[in-house]
Amino acid sequence: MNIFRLLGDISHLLAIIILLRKIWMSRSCAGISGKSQLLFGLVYTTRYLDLITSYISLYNSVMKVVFLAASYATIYLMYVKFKATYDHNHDTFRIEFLVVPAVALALLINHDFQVVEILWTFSIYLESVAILPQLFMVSKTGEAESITSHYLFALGVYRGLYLLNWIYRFWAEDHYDLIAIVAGVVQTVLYCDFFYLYITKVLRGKKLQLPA
Amino acid sequence: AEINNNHDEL
Repeated sequence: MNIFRLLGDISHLLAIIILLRKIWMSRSCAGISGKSQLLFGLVYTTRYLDLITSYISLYNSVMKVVFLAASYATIYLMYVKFKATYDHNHDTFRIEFLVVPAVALALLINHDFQVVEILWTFSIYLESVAILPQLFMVSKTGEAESITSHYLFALGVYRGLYLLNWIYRFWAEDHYDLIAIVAGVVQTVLYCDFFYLYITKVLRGKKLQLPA
Repeated sequence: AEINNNHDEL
């Protein structure tokens, strides 16, 4: 464990809690992409299957349970409890265009052709594009509530910190995982224009408005 | 550097 990965995990946890709290407190999921949340649920489910089989550390196991539980809770709130507030009209990204290529790529490029490893690889590829429906929805609605932009910022920063973690681990532990690194770079790059808008607008108290 | 297979990251 290193400070970059710890801060990354905390930022990730913060993002998930910000979102869950926003939906729960406002009793509404307006402006949130249910499709992205479904993809994140799929990412955690396929990645954390080893929760039962391999024990890494208490921290690792506890965080996996928390991420899975928060993800399922968010999906439940969006698609069941507060279904009436779900914005179907703006959440129209075709997620099959993300899932199918991730499956294909996981079968082609992986470290080991075993079920758990293929699923882990699939989850890494899918996570790198899972936020696209949400970013697409923000661009369609042309704006995002500030709490939603805080959620996106924390989520984007988490994988950015993981990039620093991988640099550190390559240098300090002579250890690297190219699949995770390439996917992590793609994932972080997708947030760049959002980061620019967040820093130039939201941090100055303005609403996140995309140029129409 | 060896490739990471035991995925110890979240």
